[in-house]
Amino acid sequence: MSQKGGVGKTTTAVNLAACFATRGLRTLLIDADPQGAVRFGVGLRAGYPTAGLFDYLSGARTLRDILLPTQLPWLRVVLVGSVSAAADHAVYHALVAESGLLPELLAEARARCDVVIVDTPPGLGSVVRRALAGAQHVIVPLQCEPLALQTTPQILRAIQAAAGENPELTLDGILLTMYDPSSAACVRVAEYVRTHLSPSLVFGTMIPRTPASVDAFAAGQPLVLRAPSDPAARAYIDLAAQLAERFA
Amino acid sequence: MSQKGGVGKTTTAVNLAACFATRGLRTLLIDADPQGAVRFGVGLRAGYPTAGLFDYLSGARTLRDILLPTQLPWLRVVLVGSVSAAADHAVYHALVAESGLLPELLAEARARCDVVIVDTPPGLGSVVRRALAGAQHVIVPLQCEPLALQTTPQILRAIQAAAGENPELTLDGILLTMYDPSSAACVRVAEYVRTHLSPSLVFGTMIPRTPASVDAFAAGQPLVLRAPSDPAARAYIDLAAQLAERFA
Ligand SMILES: Nc1ncnc2c1ncn2[C@@H]1O[C@H](COP(=O)(O)OP(=O)(O)OP(=O)(O)O)[C@@H](O)[C@H]1O
Ligand SMILES: Nc1ncnc2c1ncn2[C@@H]1O[C@H](COP(=O)(O)OP(=O)(O)OP(=O)(O)O)[C@@H](O)[C@H]1O
Ligand SMILES: [Mg+2]
Ligand SMILES: [Mg+2]
Repeated sequence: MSQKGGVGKTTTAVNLAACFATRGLRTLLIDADPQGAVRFGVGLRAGYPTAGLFDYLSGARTLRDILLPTQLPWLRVVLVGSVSAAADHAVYHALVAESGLLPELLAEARARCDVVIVDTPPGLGSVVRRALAGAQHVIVPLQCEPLALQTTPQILRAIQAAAGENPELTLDGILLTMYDPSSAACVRVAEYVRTHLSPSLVFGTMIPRTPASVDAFAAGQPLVLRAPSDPAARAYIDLAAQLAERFA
Repeated sequence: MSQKGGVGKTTTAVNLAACFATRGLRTLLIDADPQGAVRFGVGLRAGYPTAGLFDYLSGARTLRDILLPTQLPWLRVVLVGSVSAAADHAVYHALVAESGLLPELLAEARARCDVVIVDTPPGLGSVVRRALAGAQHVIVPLQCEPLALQTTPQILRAIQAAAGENPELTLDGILLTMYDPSSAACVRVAEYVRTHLSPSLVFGTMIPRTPASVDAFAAGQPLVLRAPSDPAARAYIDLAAQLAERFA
């Protein structure tokens, strides 16, 4: 999760989920962002039921109704639901804020799966707060650009505040994304993060900026399945291996 | 504005504001995004009062308190205020939703200035709804990447719904941003937009992806002032000229 937009939250969620499922872990990927971008990342476009998280939280659907299979045997997905076709997301945000159902859903999902991954919207609103209340791990993608670095303290404060109420919550780390060694500003940001933050807070693995990462959404397939030898795919596969070891 | 994160909303707001001010128009730039990124774009970092929009909406400050001068004589800025230091933005979103003050502030500001520009957060929450209720013009930055294109219908639906309640509101156009001719996916997105949307809906001017655009935030100065001959700066200057003519 991150308060900054466009830093690779959805890309990271989709690819880690695909990696865990490929390793044989029963994985559930939940799209909690009313934009509903996960659908495009895993290729559940036309023809799939559109009911999802919003419809479960509003009582119109059960968990069983909204669990969707994907091309990977061990990966199931919960889309955000009919809210992504609405012109206004305020009802969704209020529903998440008022009902304690999101943390409950996460607890129920954790009982049935090995790993549950939640893609959150940008910002520090009710969805992020509720997701932090029900989570055990959190990863903060940090795009290697000056503005993303300047606003990072905000998400770290939010995680710290949430950890006060949810003792199970740990920050697994900051993940540097869209690393481009040809950009001086990008290299400076990565160096700054490495020298100013404790190594235990920043993953050694960096996700490079690659054209294949961008194409994956057009193709509707996780990058790690579509182009496993792409440098960004290899970095996600490597990260998933580290995390699987930590969680085991 | 745009529901998608990281597409160039703040970059566009900061640079158009700087262009209008340079052309001698009395310009006010309001940061309505609780992330508070405008502050980094115009270089109002340390030492400036942090009170802003949030403090005005909560009644703690008057409009005069929160109007800040910048290095440009005709550009004044309203920062988002003390919420950007908070761990949770839900109070801010509720304040904007419940109080009709944001549209009122825009009306009051329009009476004192030639141009008022509002930078909005990603998503379709209460801030976007209230800003649309008080606006006359809206520009939608569209990052030239497949995922940004796939979620664009959402913001167009929101603008259409808002125009039903605010007859003054017009969509000035979709602005293609971070255009990179070396990326095949990017070129495809730009071509798709040009062939599938009416030319009156898409600006002829495209903003290219340039390293100077990224650096500008580190330097705390609008790109058009820091590197006016940069291709992205020239595109913003060109766009501002077109808009100034339309508004006149
Ligand atoms: N490693 C990468 N290399 C190149 N492009 C990338 C990479 N990771 C993500 N992208 C692209 O950057 C854009 C933003 O990524 P993504 O949508 O995953 O970010 P996000 O943080 O989920 O955005 P939002 O704030 O809108 O939810 C997308 O167009 C995606 O294709
Ligand atoms: N033309 C450009 N070329 C290269 N980089 C750009 C360009 N425009 C913006 N950027 C960079 O892309 C990132 C996202 O831009 P920006 O923050 O303006 O988007 P935004 O839509 O306001 O994001 P958010 O959704 O978080 O508010 C920033 O790091 C910025 O420096
Ligand atoms: Mg996303
Ligand atoms: Mg912004």
